Amino acid sequence: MEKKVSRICPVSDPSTTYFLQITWEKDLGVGFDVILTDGQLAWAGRVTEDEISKEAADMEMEREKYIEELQKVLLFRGQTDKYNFDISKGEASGECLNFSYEKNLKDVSFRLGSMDLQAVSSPAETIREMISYCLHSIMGLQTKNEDLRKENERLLSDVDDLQGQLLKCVEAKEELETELYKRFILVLNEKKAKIRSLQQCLKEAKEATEGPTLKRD
Amino acid sequence: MEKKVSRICPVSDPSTTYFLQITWEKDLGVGFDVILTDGQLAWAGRVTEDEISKEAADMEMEREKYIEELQKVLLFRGQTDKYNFDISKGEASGECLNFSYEKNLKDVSFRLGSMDLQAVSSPAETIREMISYCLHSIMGLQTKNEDLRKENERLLSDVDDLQGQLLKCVEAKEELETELYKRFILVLNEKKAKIRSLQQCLKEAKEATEGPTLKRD
Amino acid sequence: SSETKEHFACKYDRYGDSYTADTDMAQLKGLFSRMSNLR
Repeated sequence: MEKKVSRICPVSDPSTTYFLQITWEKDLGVGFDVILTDGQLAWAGRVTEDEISKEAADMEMEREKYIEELQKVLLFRGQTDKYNFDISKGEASGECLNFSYEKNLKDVSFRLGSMDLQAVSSPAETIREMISYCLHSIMGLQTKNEDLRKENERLLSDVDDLQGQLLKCVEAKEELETELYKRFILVLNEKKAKIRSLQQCLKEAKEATEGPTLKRD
Repeated sequence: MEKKVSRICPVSDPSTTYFLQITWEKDLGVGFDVILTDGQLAWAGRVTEDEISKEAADMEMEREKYIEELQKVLLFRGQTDKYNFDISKGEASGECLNFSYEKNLKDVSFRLGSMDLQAVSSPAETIREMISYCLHSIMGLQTKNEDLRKENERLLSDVDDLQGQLLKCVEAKEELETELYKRFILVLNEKKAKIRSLQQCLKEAKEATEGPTLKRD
Repeated sequence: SSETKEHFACKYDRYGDSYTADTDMAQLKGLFSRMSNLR
């Protein structure tokens, strides 16, 4: 079960603060429960799947599109300035309250939905549950934060390690090249020395051969 | 200004839930405000710096140590099972309420502090502020979460990049080594061929020289 | 013996590489690895 608690200020009385709690199963489109409280009293109601379909049909809006709009306005997944809420109390007793929500377009706004909420018998219990839910969310987020922070630290150290290894690898590659060339030069120069000495021997051998022949000539 | 909201169940009536809000400036030791609410009514009070010093002295506990204990019990920074809370209502009117907190040791618990709280005139306002603070904390943590998650993603891609670069570097090193050896072998074998041919020439030259001499001999 | 030394000195350079026999990857690697760290 999913829950979302938000702070709203009704357009008809922006100075007052209400807290809106939406509870739903996986898909908002199969219906959702609404709780509204001003910190003292609380009202509750439910929007059923059929009412959602009827509302979408009345607005000649595709059902999926309409549910998307509901998610934006009620779960605050859209731009908050594009949506308004309004609350009007039925009788003075405050037993019943009408809650409506609308979308602002440029110069016009159209109602996305409205519903009558009934006062709950024990508002204190409802408020306690709402605050407990908030504290539970805070704990969950703090734990998630801590996990992410630790994961970050681990990744940072991985990045450090890899940068170190990469540096070492680059150095090792340069060193390998230098070392191989050094060895190759030594071995090659041995051959060159050998060639020089053989050429010298050959030269002398030729002189030795040509020498007597020259004399005889 | 720092704030902490927690859910507590008084030992004398574990089935009831209260919410404890502690507000303090940087250092808890310079005093703190307490608000307690059951979701309907609310009580408030303050513990001053002097009262903290007096309490520590009465317990013959070093002030710093005492403040540490206060942080653990009131800000839930310790093990929650080591601390208890208790609430007792003064008159029936609920105007005044005594709030106490104690530390459990093995088979004994000692009181860390107690204070009288006065009922607030507008509990709804206090409760609204508490819920608003919780929602504000949730938003802050969600933002922090999002930042950490993005940072995580960035670091993960850095790790991927570095692993790719390291792999490339290792391959480049192996390739370099193979290439250099191939070239070295070509050049070296050229020289060896030269040496073989020089040795062959020298051998023939010597035979040519020794040939006639041999005949003459 | 000095003869043996003489014999090998004709055929191999001071690092043990033959003057005349062609070398290959394995031999050259072995040769280089036997050449102590030249630093």
